[in-house]
Amino acid sequence: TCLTEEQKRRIEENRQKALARRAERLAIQK
Amino acid sequence: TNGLTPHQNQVLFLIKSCKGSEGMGFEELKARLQGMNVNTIKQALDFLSNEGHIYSTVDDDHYKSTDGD
Repeated sequence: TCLTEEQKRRIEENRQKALARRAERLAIQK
Repeated sequence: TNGLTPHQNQVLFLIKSCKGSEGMGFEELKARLQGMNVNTIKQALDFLSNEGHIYSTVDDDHYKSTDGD
């Protein structure tokens, strides 16, 4: 599939937000 | 265990198995999880998203996993 630059930017932004949420949840569990 | 319910694990496993850059669409998930209630799938997606296991890609109906990519 061929993604536009805007789609790639959106995907990367969402990935970073999800990684931050994951790290936050793991920190709470400890 | 990883703290997820069997349903949540099933959904996450499928999303992880999809390697395309757009991730897996809701319709495909539904088709592959025949027998699982649509609301159960949506609840699992919400939970996994809140926990940072998955994120939406090109639109709010496509998901990828944060693990191993």
